[in-house]
Parts: sequence; C-alpha cells; structure tokens
Amino acid sequence: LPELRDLRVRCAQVESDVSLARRVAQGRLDIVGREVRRRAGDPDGTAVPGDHVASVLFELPDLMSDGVSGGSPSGRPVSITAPGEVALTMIERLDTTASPADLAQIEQLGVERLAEVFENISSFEAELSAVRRRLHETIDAIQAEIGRRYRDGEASVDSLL
Amino acid sequence: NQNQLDETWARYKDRAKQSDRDQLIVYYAPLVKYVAGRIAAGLPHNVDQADLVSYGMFGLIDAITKFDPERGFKFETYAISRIKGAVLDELRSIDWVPRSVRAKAKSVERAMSELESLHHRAPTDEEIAEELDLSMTQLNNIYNQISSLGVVALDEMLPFGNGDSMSFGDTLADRRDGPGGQYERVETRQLLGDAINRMGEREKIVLTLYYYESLTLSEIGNVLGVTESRVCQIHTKAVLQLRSRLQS
Ligand SMILES: Nc1nc2c(ncn2[C@@H]2O[C@@H]3COP(=O)(O)O[C@H]4[C@@H](O)[C@H](n5cnc6c(=O)[nH]c(N)nc65)O[C@@H]4COP(=O)(O)O[C@H]3[C@H]2O)c(=O)[nH]1
Ligand SMILES: Nc1nc2c(ncn2[C@@H]2O[C@@H]3COP(=O)(O)O[C@H]4[C@@H](O)[C@H](n5cnc6c(=O)[nH]c(N)nc65)O[C@@H]4COP(=O)(O)O[C@H]3[C@H]2O)c(=O)[nH]1
Repeated sequence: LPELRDLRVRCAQVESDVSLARRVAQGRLDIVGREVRRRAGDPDGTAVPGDHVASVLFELPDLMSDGVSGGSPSGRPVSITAPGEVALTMIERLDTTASPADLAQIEQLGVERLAEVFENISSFEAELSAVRRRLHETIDAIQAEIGRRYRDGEASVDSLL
Repeated sequence: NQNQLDETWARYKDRAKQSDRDQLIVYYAPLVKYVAGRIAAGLPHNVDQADLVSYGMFGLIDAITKFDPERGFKFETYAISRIKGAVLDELRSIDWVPRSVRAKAKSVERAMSELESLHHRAPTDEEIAEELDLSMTQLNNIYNQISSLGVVALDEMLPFGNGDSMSFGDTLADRRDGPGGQYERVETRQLLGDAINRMGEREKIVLTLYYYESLTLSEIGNVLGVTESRVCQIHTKAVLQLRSRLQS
C-alpha cells in the first residue's frame, strides 16, 4: 500500500502540473480565439486597431472563466500548490508559441501569423489534454485499487492515522 | 519569444509604462483561470466564475507590480499564490456563506460539543437530532444544505489553516512545498490526526480517505457501500465535528 500510495502521489503531482499548463494553454487559446471570431464576423476588418488590449482586459473575466461552472461537482479533493518542474517546463514551451506582443497587438497580426498562433496553441492544448486524460485513467485505477483494499479489509485507516 | 517576454519584463520594471503592464496582464491572465477554476470546484454552482476571475485579477496585477525578475524566481509560482490569496480574501470579505446556513452549522457544532463533554465520546446522529429537537430527516437536510455550499465553505471555517489555505486539504497537500512550511504542516497533520482518531468509525474513514488518501466522495462510497450523497453527509458531519473539537 505505501508503494501504491507513493505512485499515486507522484502521478498526481504530474497531473496537477499538466492541468496547470493545460489551463494556461486554454486561457491563451481563448484570447486568440476571440480575435479569430472577431475577424470572422467582421470580414472588412473595420475594427478599431490599437484598442485591443483595453477591450481584452475588459473581457478577461468572461474569457477566463469556464462559462457554465465546470460541470457536475466532482467530489474530488482539490488544492492549489506551487507549480513543479513539469508545469514550468511546459509553460516555457507554450511561451514559444506566442509572445506578449503577439497577444497584445493581435488585431495587427497578419492572417497567416494569427492562424499559426492559433494552430500551435490549439495542438499544444490537445496534447496536454490527452496526457491529462491518460494520467486520470492511471490515477483513477490506482485509487480504485486503494479503495478496494480498504473495502476488503486489507488496509485500515488506523494504520494511516 | 522568450527574449520578447524578458524584454517586456525588463522594460516594465525600468519604465513602469501602463502598456507594458497591460501586455503582462493579458499574457499571464490564464493563471487566474487556473486558480479560479480550482476554487470554483469547491464552491456552489451559483457562484459566478467571472467574479472569481475578477478578484483574482487584482492578485495578478499585484504580483506583476511587485515581482522582481532579477531574483531568479519563477513568476508563475509567485503569481499563483498572490492570485489565490486575493480570491480567498475577497470571498471572505463578502461573507458569501448565507447567514441561515452558517447559523445552522453553529447550532449543530454546539450540540456536538455539548454531547461530547457529556458522554466523553463522539455523538451519534440520533443524539444530535434529539439535542436539537429535530427529526433525522431534518438533520440530514441541514447536512445537505451545508455540503451544497461545497468544500471551501466547510474547511474554510477551520481554526488553523493559515489565511492562505483554501481548505485543510490544501494544508495537507502543501507538504511538498519545502522547508518553510514543513514544520507547521507536520504539526497540523498530527493535530488533525489526533482529532480524527477519536471520531466515530464512519466519520474517521471518510475524513482519512478524503484528506489523507485523496479518494473522491464516490470512491469512498464504494469503500463504505453507500451512495455518494450519503458520503457527502457523513463528510459534512465529520468536518463539523472536527471543528467543534478543535475549537474547544
Ligand atoms: N467536471 C470536469 N469535467 C472534465 C474535466 N476535464 C475534462 N472534463 C470533461 O471531459 C471532456 C473532455 O475533456 P478534454 O479531453 O480535456 O477536452 C476538452 C479540452 O481539450 C478543451 N477545453 C476544456 N476547457 C477549455 C477552455 O476553457 N478553453 C479552451 N480553449 N478549451 C477547453 O475542450 C475539450 C472539451 O471540453 P468539455 O466540452 O468541457 O468536455 C470535457 C468535460 O466534459 C474536469 O477537470 N472536471
Ligand atoms: N484523477 C483524476 N483527476 C481529475 C479528473 N478530472 C479532473 N481531475 C483533477 O481534479 C481537479 C478538479 O477537478 P474538478 O473538481 O472537476 O474541477 C475542475 C472543473 O470544474 C473545471 N474544468 C477543468 N477542465 C474542464 C473541462 O475540460 N471541462 C469542464 N466542463 N470543466 C473543466 O475546472 C476545475 C479545475 O480543473 P483542474 O485545474 O484541471 O483540476 C482538476 C484536475 O487536476 C479525473 O477524471 N481523474
């Protein structure tokens, strides 16, 4: 059991890091996506340039929230801890897809550059979500086994306490 | 692009121009998405996530203003803790827990601690209901109301947990945070462990599996052979009991 638990803790730490990087990727993707949608709905490009940062700042609370508060409550213990090496490395990778200037002046970005930024972040987010899904399967399998041992009396909470 | 990012930071620290600061805010805003998403997971669904993000943005702006890139630390680490602090501070100051529910929680805790000092053991639900002159159904309804507020409400009212912790689950998880918090955390875990140890069997199992084994309520349901919503009630009762014990 201690080995199982240790394995679970290590997987969970990686999962937490991947989830952080995933949320950062999604946040940036949604900022870029907003510009993509704006241009789609405004084919003559009559938007006022230079005002982009102010309007994005204004919209950030909506852009950065999950709209419908993230699905049914998961009954999962959630915590917010310091990012580990995995998270920081992935975020550094994400930083190479777009610079602060790219995002701040996104209304002036050329059509190809915008598509490239969107594509890069989108595929990185998909990659992170796929890794995260696999980690969830692993962690959930470990937790099911840990739970089984408690249920079948192979482990007791007294030894834990 | 990494250079552009470093340049933006250097320029901002040098000249403190609004335009550079705004660029950094937009660039790091997704950190607020992360924090707000996790805090929202422990709150009832009627809490507007956009509000949480707005509170968090203050923490982000504060972090950008205060961060010193020269010191070699990672901005993300510093920002996440400031954002979390800002959201929790604001939540506390707007006192978002409905008065009526807070009052019910208090009356249940009082009944628990009175029964405990009387019988020198953890009280049963029947005893608590009788003490409060309620039916079992009514007592369970109270547990349901309290748990529908989510874990942040429950744990948040714990007497230790530094102001920065959103739940004592946080406090326990923080043990990989390094030397600074280590001593406190060990002490806290022991305090907690002792208090949990003297509880009724089912409450003990739920608290231990949830906070020490990180199982979900539904997985704990499989262990106990009960529904997830039943585990939720037991969890609420157990945390209330923990509070009444730690406070006395
Ligand atoms: N309660 C809960 N449910 C979860 C969680 N993670 C995943 N799910 C569920 O699993 C579905 C697929 O997630 P995914 O493969 O990561 O695939 C996701 C992900 O790649 C992406 N995505 C999710 N959130 C965002 C976001 O805020 N911004 C952007 N740009 N993409 C997002 O969109 C895909 C579809 O998302 P959904 O329609 O929401 O559908 C999600 C959601 O129903 C979680 O932590 N808690
Ligand atoms: N072992 C395991 N762990 C899991 C699973 N699903 C999520 N987690 C982990 O548990 C945390 C909390 O999930 P939540 O309560 O659903 O709370 C989630 C959920 O409310 C929301 N969320 C995140 N991604 C999605 C998504 O794609 N779709 C929807 N609808 N909501 C999402 O944001 C909150 C925080 O998300 P994260 O920071 O990613 O943090 C997540 C993630 O690290 C799972 O199936 N197995």
